[in-house]
Amino acid sequence: VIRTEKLTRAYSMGENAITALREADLTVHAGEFVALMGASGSGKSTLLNLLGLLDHATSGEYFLEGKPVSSLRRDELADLRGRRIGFIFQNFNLLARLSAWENVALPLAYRQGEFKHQDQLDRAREALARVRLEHRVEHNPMELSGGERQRVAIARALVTQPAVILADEPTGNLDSNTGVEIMRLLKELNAEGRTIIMVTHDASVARNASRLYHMRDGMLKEDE
Amino acid sequence: VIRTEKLTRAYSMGENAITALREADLTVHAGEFVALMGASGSGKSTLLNLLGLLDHATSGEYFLEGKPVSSLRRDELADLRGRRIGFIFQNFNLLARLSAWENVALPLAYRQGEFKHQDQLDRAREALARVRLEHRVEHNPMELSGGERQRVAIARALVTQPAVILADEPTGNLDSNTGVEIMRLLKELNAEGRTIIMVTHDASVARNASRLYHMRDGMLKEDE
Ligand SMILES: Nc1ncnc2c1ncn2[C@@H]1O[C@H](COP(=O)(O)OP(=O)(O)OP(=O)(O)O)[C@@H](O)[C@H]1O
Ligand SMILES: Nc1ncnc2c1ncn2[C@@H]1O[C@H](COP(=O)(O)OP(=O)(O)OP(=O)(O)O)[C@@H](O)[C@H]1O
Ligand SMILES: [Mg+2]
Ligand SMILES: [Mg+2]
Repeated sequence: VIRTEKLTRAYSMGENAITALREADLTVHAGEFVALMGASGSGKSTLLNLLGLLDHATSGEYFLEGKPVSSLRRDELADLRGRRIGFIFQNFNLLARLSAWENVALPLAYRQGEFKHQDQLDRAREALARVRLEHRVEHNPMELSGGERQRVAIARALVTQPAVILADEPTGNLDSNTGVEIMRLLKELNAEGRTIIMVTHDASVARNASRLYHMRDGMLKEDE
Repeated sequence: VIRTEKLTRAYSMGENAITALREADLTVHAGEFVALMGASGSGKSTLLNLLGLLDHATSGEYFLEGKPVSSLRRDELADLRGRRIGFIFQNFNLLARLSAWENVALPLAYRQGEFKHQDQLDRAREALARVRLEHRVEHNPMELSGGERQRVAIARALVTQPAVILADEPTGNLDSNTGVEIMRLLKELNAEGRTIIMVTHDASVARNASRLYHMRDGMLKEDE
């Protein structure tokens, strides 16, 4: 369902170029659970942002469900991003002026007219209950702990029931017990048929996946 | 050097009150290295923010270097906060429009006229080199990875050579190797005589400390 060929992302800064991702070849089949590890700054978030259509590559190609992403129009990309992909950001990306449930319902609210207010609230409450935050539904991000914000970000990624879940350090701010619960949730979702690509620094978290990749200085390599 | 008596922090939300910290009694002597663990939402950041003078308690008292904090004037508090305490935030709190080195130099820049521009740049570069970011000095936060931002936040906390370092999840976004390097740095600083209070979810990180506290539903308890 996901295939990249020599995917590259470089940034130019003055006269220097920083190649954050170098010719990455990745193949993930529908329903797989893939983990990605590597040192800080090695290019993991860069790859994940490309896969989530949040960024565009400098060169190389990315095929999502068979379609080359570079040939898609802006509205087609936006549609794929909104309907097929759930993204858990490393730094959460919550909106400070919205409550937890409104943040979670945002992907639904974006789909003009498709979900009534009560529908959005019900689905958001349900997603928040799955990450044990039913008692924080009305809090806004500044009134939540670090791990609570992370869980809101997780709930938001799940509310559209996406085919592909891209998780960037989903347990980085969680105590080990809460982390285990989140991994159990991700395994359930994977068992339902959803494809999961997860970046993590924690080897015990990576063990939940069926395949492991490593990144080093922008280069991707599968573990045997 | 740090002592709290029945320190309490509650938030009122409509008719409900959330007691994030309940009557915490903590004693830390100069030069100690204390770790604090506990579930997500248990009150760790709340306690650390009170210790760092970033928040004020609802009741109870906090004695910093013998002085009851509730009796200090605003300028005295600001002075203590700027000179004696280095704070590593769980969510980094970097300024998006400043480069890494400018973010690190901010605590020095605040001390009107004390540090010339070149002085600030030198000290910031040195602090960034200690966290292995000498090659990212001019990047601004949006051009840095999650772990790089965390390391900028760490460097900023150290640039004033503080007597007390309060670290909230200092390795949450770091791969294990980089995490080990940061812990080695903190142990060095502790060996130099600085007091460290560190919140962490990682038992192997907590092991670097000489004392361990646990928090649960706002209640603080020392491990025996
Ligand atoms: N906009 C940008 N301009 C220049 N360099 C950038 C930019 N964004 C990222 N980088 C650099 O690209 C490299 C890879 O970043 P990336 O965020 O992918 O790392 P990562 O593997 O996710 O790291 P971490 O584990 O710390 O989150 C980093 O060294 C970073 O400094
Ligand atoms: N401004 C606020 N208003 C209401 N409740 C709040 C506010 N700030 C924090 N809380 C609540 O206080 C509790 C403790 O928060 P705190 O940030 O101290 O937790 P923590 O132990 O640091 O958690 P984590 O490990 O997830 O970072 C949380 O349940 C949170 O929802
Ligand atoms: Mg990252
Ligand atoms: Mg916290």
